[in-house]
Amino acid sequence: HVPHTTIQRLPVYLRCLLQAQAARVRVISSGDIAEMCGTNPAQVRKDLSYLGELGTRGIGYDVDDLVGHISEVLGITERRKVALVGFGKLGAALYGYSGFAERGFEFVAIVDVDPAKVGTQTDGITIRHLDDACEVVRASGAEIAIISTPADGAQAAADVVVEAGVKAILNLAPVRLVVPPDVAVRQVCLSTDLQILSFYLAQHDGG
Amino acid sequence: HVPHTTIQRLPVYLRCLLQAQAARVRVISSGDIAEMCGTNPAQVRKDLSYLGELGTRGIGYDVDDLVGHISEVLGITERRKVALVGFGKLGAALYGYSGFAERGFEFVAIVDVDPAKVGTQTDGITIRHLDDACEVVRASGAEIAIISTPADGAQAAADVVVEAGVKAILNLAPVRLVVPPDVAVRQVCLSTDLQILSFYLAQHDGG
Ligand SMILES: NC(=O)c1ccc[n+]([C@@H]2O[C@H](COP(=O)([O-])OP(=O)(O)OC[C@H]3O[C@@H](n4cnc5c(N)ncnc54)[C@H](O)[C@@H]3O)[C@@H](O)[C@H]2O)c1
Ligand SMILES: NC(=O)c1ccc[n+]([C@@H]2O[C@H](COP(=O)([O-])OP(=O)(O)OC[C@H]3O[C@@H](n4cnc5c(N)ncnc54)[C@H](O)[C@@H]3O)[C@@H](O)[C@H]2O)c1
Repeated sequence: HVPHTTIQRLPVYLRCLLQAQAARVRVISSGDIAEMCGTNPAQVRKDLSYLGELGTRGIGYDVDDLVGHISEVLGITERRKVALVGFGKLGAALYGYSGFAERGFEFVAIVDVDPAKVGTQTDGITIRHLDDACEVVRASGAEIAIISTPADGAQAAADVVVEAGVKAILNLAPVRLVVPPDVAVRQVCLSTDLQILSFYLAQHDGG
Repeated sequence: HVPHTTIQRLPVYLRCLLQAQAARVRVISSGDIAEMCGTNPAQVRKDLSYLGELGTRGIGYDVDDLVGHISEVLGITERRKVALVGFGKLGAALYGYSGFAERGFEFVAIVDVDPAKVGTQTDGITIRHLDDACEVVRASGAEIAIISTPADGAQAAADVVVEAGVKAILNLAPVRLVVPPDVAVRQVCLSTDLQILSFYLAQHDGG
C-alpha cells in the first residue's frame, strides 16, 4: 500500500527524473533527487521504498529503471483518454495545453451547453451537448473527466460522466462534488497556491 | 519555524474551518478537521502545534480562534495585490475567477504583448504592454504576480516583475523560472493532478 502523501510526490520525482534522463544521467542518488525536487533525501528514500527494492546503498538508483517503475505505478505507461466538460476560457486553455499530451493524456470528448459552441469542431473533436454527454463520453472510452463548468453546473456534469463509467475527475469548479466511493476526485484550487505564497510574503515582511 | 509540508495544508484547514464557521460550529476536534480535510487527526494536531498552544485536550479547538490564527500566519488578514502577466485564455479565466477576491486577492495590473489587447480596459484595469510593465507593476503595489504567458515569454515576464519589487510568483507556464533567492515561486502543473488520478485508475483496474 502506497500512502497518499507519497503518491502526490511521485509525479514530481518523475518530472525531475525525466530531466535527468534527458541530460543522459544514468545513476542518481536520493540526495540529487531531493535537491531537484525541493524535498529531503530521507523522504525520497522512504517514498521510493514503497515501490520495491530499487536503489543500491552508496551508489543510488538507475534512472531508466526508476522512470519505468514510477510510470508503471502511476498507470501512465499507456495513453489515458480524457473528457472535458465545459469549454469556456479555462476549458479551452486546458484543451490547448501541450503538457497533457506530452504525458500521455489525450482529449477524446468535449461537452458544453452553449448553443454557439455545440456542434462546432476543434482539432477534429466535435463539441457535444450535455444532454448527449453520457453516450458520447461512454463511446469515447474516456477514463478521466476534467470539469471546468460554472459552479452551478459542476455536480450535474459529474453525475453524467460517472454514469458514463468515468472513475476519475479533475474538478476546477469551486464546489465539493458528491460521487460514489469508487470515483477519485482531485479538486484544483489555485487560491491555495496564492495563500501559500502569501505565507512567504508574511515571513519576508518579518510577520 | 513552520515546515513546508505544514504550510501546504494550512489553506486546506482554513477552507474547512470557514465551512464549519458558516455552519455555526463553535468548537471542533482534530478528528473532525481531519475528516473534513482528508487527513488524520495526529497530522492535524502536529500541524496546528506549530502555530502555538491552540487547542484544549479532550475538548478541541475554538473555530473562530483557529480561523484568526491561520489567517494571520498565512498573511491574509489584509488584501493582497496581484499583477497578471499574460491575458490569454488562462489569464482571462483566472482574472474572472471569484475565488481569488473572496480570499482577499485583488488584481491591480494586467500585462500583455498582443497589440489587440494592450490599451483595452477590463473591469476598470487597462491592459498595459510588457515594455511598460516594470513601472506599471511597481506603481500598482502588486506583491504577487501570476504568469500565464506562453513558455517562451515566462522568464522575461518573471525578470520584469522581480525588478518591479514582486517577491512571490505563481507560474502557470511550463518552464522552470530562475529568480533571486528571496523570491518565492509556486509552479502550477495540472498534469501532476492527472497523473495522481491515473494512479487511482491503475489501482482500480487491479494494476
Ligand atoms: N480552481 C481554480 O483555481 C479556478 C480558477 C479559475 C476558474 N475556475 C473555475 O473554472 C470554471 C470555468 O471558468 P471559466 O473562466 O472557463 O468560465 P467560462 O464561463 O468562460 O466557461 C464556462 C463554460 O462552461 C459551459 N457550461 C455552462 N454550464 C454548463 C453545464 N451545465 N455543463 C457543461 N458546460 C457548461 C459554458 O457554456 C462555458 O463554455 C468556473 O467554475 C470557475 O469558477 C477555477
Ligand atoms: N500549468 C498548467 O497546468 C497549464 C495548463 C494550461 C495552460 N498552461 C500554460 O499557460 C500559459 C497560457 O496558456 P493560454 O492557453 O492562456 O495561452 P494563450 O496563447 O491563450 O495566452 C497567452 C497570452 O500571453 C500573451 N503573451 C505572449 N507573450 C507574452 C509575453 N512575452 N509577455 C506577456 N504576455 C505575453 C499573449 O498575447 C496571450 O494573450 C501557457 O504557457 C500554457 O502552456 C499551463
